[in-house]
Amino acid sequence: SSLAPAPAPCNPSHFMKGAIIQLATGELKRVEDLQTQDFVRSAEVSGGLKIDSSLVMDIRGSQQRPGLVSLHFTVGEQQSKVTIDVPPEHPFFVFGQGWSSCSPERTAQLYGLACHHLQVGDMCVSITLQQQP
Amino acid sequence: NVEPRSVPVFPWHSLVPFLEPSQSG
Repeated sequence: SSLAPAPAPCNPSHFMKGAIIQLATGELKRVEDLQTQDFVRSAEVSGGLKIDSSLVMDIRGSQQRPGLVSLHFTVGEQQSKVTIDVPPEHPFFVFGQGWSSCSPERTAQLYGLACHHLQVGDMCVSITLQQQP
Repeated sequence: NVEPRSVPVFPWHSLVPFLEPSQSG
């Protein structure tokens, strides 16, 4: 007999409302209960990871991949420009605001996660490798 | 009796994007 490949999840299940998230402190929280401080504190104690602030500069439909949106960020103190293509329902965590996506309606349908509308000017939580001294 | 199912636990860093600033410049 042959083993069937495991079905790939349609959506990342860690964004599903009720998903259990482990912080770097060991504390467990539901994804919908996370707050900015949880990410900041986790990065502080994780060692090797650093929280960056990523400012949303532009949001537009992806030209290479129809159905996705291209998010243009400036990242960190260096304000490096980074562009990523994501589905419109993909949630980002905005400092002081919480979960936000380009399509809160789709996020609610697919994940059950309440979101704000992600907009240009929002400051998202992102991570990067901590630079060694 | 229903056996309790193991609940998946996800690490916090799986929720936020890893955005590596470019080293150029």
